[in-house]
Amino acid sequence: YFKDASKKVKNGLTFVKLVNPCTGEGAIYLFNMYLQQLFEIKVFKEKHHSWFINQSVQSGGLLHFATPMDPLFLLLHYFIKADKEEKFQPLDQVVMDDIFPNCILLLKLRELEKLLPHVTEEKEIGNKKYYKYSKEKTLKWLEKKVNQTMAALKSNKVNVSAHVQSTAFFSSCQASSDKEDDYIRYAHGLISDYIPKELSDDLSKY
Amino acid sequence: LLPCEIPVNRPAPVGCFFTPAI
Amino acid sequence: MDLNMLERNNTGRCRLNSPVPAVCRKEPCVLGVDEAGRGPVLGPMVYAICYCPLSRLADLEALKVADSKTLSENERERLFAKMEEDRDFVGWALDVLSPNLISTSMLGRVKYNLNSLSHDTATGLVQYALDQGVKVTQVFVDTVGMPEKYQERLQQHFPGIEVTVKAKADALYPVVSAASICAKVARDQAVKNWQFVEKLQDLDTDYGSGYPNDPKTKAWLKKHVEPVFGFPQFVRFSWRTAQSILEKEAEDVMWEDLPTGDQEGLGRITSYFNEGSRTRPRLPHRFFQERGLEQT
Repeated sequence: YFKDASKKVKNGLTFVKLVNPCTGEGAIYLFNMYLQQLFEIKVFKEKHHSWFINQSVQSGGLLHFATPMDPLFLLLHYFIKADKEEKFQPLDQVVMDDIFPNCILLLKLRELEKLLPHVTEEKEIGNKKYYKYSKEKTLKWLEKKVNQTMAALKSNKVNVSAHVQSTAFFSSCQASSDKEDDYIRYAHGLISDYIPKELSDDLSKY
Repeated sequence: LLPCEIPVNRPAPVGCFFTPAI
Repeated sequence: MDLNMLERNNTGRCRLNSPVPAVCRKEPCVLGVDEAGRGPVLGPMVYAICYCPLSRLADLEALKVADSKTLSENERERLFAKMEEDRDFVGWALDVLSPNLISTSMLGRVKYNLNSLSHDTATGLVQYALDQGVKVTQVFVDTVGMPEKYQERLQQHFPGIEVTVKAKADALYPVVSAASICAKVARDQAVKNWQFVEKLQDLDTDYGSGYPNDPKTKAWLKKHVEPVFGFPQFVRFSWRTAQSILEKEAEDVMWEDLPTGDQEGLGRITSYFNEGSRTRPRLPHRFFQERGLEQT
């Protein structure tokens, strides 16, 4: 899937350093130019692991996971940052970052026009669009994310119960023991790994 | 994925000695 | 002796036994316990019991099952065949402990040493005979470890039976010598027909007696050591002989529970007090922590 993507478009796949929308620090993402898709990279990094790979042993047990990610989480980071200026701005003045210059790749995403209205008010002046962060729209959009995440947690039988239980010993009937608000709390926590702290607090109130 | 670390990268007769099982 | 159950899976343990002679369920019987292959670094260790009615002890003796150590491999096999013929009054049972079972017991996180494994195996075989309805009244055991402790443990386990644990029991009691023959025949056959689970190319089976001081065995071990996998499972990894070759020829392996110097991540205790200096990084959500997943 990735391999043929990189064949079709010059440097079809690039690992880029972009902002982590939760912490504001840098993180590695994978950008698939061909499919115009953003992937977050998480690494499985427990100590004292090695691999058998075919007829060889490889030291170091790192395993990188590329997971499709909604780029709006990253765009949201820039809109919230730009919101201080309290005015509508063109996109290319919002999404810029001298620490992570590759953020302009986000502007190449085809679906952008469809995505932005989830989190911004927009104005069109002389067929140019100007955007401004909208908190209530964003909270409504995040609520959808939380509901989708809850559905996925249930269908994937993720153990969300409040008491600490190692996932290695999940009980077969744990779904019954997990109450609805355990799911909401868990889903909110998971989404909060992708949004700034104060938005997470607003979302929790919302 | 092994539960231990062998701090080298080298060929190993995995097919002869390692029979994965659940 | 039909060992094909062992040949199908020689990585655990397997129990073999003769039919129980009817007379052994009626008359008081004497039972002997002995083992073969305790010392070798290769192959299984075999525990055996042999039992017959007290009234037929002379017939067993007449089989010339003298001290099994003085018999050659062929003589043992011939004697075993004769015991099989006399199955109307002689019964036997074996427990074949594979080298893999021995190694994993001795090297497990919770150590299960060879003496305990031996004692438990012997006890299990005597219990097996009782469960089969054999009227055991006397048990004679060749000693492993401290005879007194062993005797005491066995006596406690089998209060209604007169237990005698003695060194060189196989030279003193014909029924122990008979057990020793069963054990040795089984071990010799298992070693001779060992099915290597590892599909090795240049495998030679000229490994000598399997005893650590046998030059052929030592040469065979040196030749078949594999730097990542160690040895075929025919080898007892827990034997000093094997371990010293691994230390020299094989790669290092680190396990998480090895006491390593760098307990990184544990700040000095004072650092937990002045919270300010230690920017507590926001931990990823439980979902990721439980799966060992981190941001890159």
